[in-house]
Amino acid sequence: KTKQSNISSFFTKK
Amino acid sequence: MFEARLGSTTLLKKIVDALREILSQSTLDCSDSGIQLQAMDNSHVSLVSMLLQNDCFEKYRCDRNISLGLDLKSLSKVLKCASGDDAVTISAPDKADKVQLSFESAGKERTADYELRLLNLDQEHLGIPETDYSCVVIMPAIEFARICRDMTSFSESVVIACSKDGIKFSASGEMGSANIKLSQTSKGDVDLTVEEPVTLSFAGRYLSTFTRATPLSEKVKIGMAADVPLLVEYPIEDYGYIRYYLAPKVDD
Repeated sequence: KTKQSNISSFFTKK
Repeated sequence: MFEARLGSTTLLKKIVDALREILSQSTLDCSDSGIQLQAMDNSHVSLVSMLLQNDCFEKYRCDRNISLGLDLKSLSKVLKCASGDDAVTISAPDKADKVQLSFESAGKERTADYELRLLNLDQEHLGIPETDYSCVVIMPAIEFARICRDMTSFSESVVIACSKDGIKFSASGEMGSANIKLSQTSKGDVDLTVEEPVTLSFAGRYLSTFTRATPLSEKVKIGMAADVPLLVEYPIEDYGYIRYYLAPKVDD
């Protein structure tokens, strides 16, 4: 079973 | 004052078509060096990053940095009013609440001006780190679009496995399964650079949305590395790019 990850968790907030 | 003139409206139409399914509204960040856009889709699963360098334009002037918040559906409606071979000038004064689009026919006998209300969008900008992708694949953009379309009729998830042997797309659902493998050819239409094999799972719906950019470029570049978002990059002639990043599906 897989779940969709969130893109912002991979990139740093500016 | 901001003013940017493109020799052909077709390029702008293709760019807006590549963006508007994934983003309903977005901000164009204009500076002396060109126009940039960065935005996440509403579900925060993917991110789009676009660059158009100033040398893309026949004329480009940007006295101070300006952000143009646009409704892409409205922009698309305005672009429908123009012929592909019209020249288009986008302009806005420094503290604008509207942007002007002026179209001039190839023979200069017809001009048409449209104003679009600007939106004040509060957009979060993310820092995208330089990534050393373990697998980089360059393939015909039409082939990638076809594969994404074929995969999504089988399953919501698409598994992409890349190794030195080739890139394999797989989807498995209630009706059955689909597997498509592309190998590097001597013709050079599929080019693989693989440091380490990578297998990741993605939402096919988003992959299909990215292929709206297909008319922009003959080739698409795909970058993959373990546990990082997929990169799908379409060059915009020699002047820029649209890059889509898609967060992988992870084990629950």
